[in-house]
Amino acid sequence: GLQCLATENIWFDKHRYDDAERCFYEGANG
Amino acid sequence: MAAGTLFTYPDNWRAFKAQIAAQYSGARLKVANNAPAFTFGQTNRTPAFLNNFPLGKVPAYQGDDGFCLFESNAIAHFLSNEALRGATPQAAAQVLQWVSFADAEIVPPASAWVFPTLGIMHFNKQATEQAKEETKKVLSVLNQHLNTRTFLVGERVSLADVSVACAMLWLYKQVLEPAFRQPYPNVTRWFTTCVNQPQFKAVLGEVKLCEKMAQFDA
Amino acid sequence: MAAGTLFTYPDNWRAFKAQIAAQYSGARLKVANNAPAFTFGQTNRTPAFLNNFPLGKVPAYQGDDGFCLFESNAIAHFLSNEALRGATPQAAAQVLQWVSFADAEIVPPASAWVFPTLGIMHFNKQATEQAKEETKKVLSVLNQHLNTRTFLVGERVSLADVSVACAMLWLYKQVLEPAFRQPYPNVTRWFTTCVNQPQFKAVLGEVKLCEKMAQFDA
Repeated sequence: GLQCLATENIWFDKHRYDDAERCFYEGANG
Repeated sequence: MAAGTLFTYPDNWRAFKAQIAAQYSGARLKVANNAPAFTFGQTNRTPAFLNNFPLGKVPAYQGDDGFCLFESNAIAHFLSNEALRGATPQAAAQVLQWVSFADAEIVPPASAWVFPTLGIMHFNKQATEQAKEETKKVLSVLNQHLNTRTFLVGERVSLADVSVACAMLWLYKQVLEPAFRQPYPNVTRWFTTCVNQPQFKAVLGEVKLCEKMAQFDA
Repeated sequence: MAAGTLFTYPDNWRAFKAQIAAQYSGARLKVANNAPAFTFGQTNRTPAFLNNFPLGKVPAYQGDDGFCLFESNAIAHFLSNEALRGATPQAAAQVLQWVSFADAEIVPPASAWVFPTLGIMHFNKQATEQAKEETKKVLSVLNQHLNTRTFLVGERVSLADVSVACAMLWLYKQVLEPAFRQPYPNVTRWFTTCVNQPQFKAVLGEVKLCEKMAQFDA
C-alpha cells in the first residue's frame, strides 16, 4: 500500500502557486 | 432561482465557471470584482468577509438570502441547472469525474507552464518541461475521449465542459501554439465549440487562440 | 442500486471514500485490490484497463453494467445516496464545498508532512514546517466551523464528512499528536465521531489516533 501511495501524483507545490497567484492579483488590484 | 453576489478579482478563470453556469441557469448573479464592492487583498481580509468565508479566498458566493459558499466547484454547481449538473446519476457522476480531472490533472501543469509567461512566477526550465509533458498527456486523454463526442458528458454542454474549458483557458490563450496543439484536433474543436457558446461568450468575450507560444516574462 | 467493482491498491484513502459511501447506500461493491483480480502497477497498465480508465489511475470503478468512472470524488458520489450527497440544493453545494476543500487545502500539506514519515519521500525541513503551518490553518477553519456542529453539513453524515475525514486519516494516525491537536478539540471530536460510525468502521477498522508525532523515516 505504501509503495503504491508513493506513486500518487500530489501537487506538493500548490501553496507556492496559490501564494504567487494571490500576490500577483493583489498587486494588479492596487 | 438562485440570486446573489460573486466576490472575485477580475479575469479569474475559477470565477468564470460560476459565471458561465449562471448564464445557463438564469441565476441572477452580481459580480463584485472591483472597488467599492470588492477589492482583492483588502475586502477579503476584513473580519466581516472572513466570518462568512474563513479561508479568505475567492471566488466566494453570498446569496441574497445570506447563504454563503466558497470553492469554485461548489459555487458553479449551486448556480447550475439540472442539465448542467447531469440529469441522470451516471451523467452527474461523469460530470464530477471531469471536474475533478480538471483540478487534479490540468490545473497543476497549466499553472507551472503558464505562470512564468504571465510574470506570476519565476521561470524554472525543468518545471516547464515537465509541465509540457503532463499537458500532452492530458490533451491525449481528452483527444481520445472527444474522438466521437461533441461534449464531455452526454449530448450537450455540462459543468464538465465548463470546468475543463475554464481550466484550459490560459493554456489555449498563452502557450498552445498551432504546432503544439496540432496532434489534438478534437480537443481544439471541442474547446472552440465551448467558448463560442453564447453563455461562454457572455462571460469570456472573444477568446483568441495562441498563435505563438509565450515564453518567460521577466 | 449501484453494483460494481472498485479497482485500487490496499489501504488507499481515496478508495475508502467510495467504500464508505457504498456502506451507507447499500451499493454492492466488490473491491479488487490484490492478485489475481488487480495488481497495481501491472493491471492498470494493460490495454484493457487503459481502454476503460485512460489515466491508468486508481481508484477506478466499473459497474456490473459496464459503466466506468475514474476520480475518487465521482465514484464516491455515484455510490452514495441522496442523504450523503445532500438532500437540498444548498446542502449538495455545501457538500461539494468541503469535498473540494479536502482536495485543495488538506491533501497537499498532509501529504507533504506525512509522506517522509512513511519513508516514501525525502525529508525537507522547510517543506515540513510549511506543511505544519498550512495544516494548522486547516484545523483552525474546521474547528471554528465545528464549534456548534456535529457534522460538516446538516445534522447527519454526508460525503463532506467522508471526504474530509479520509483526507485527514494519515494526519490523525501519523502526526497529529495530542499536543499538536489540543487547540482543535472540535475537529478531533468530529473525526472520532466519524471514524466510529459503523459504516466507517466497516472499511477503516479501528483508527488509532497518533500518540507521538512520527518523524522522518529514512
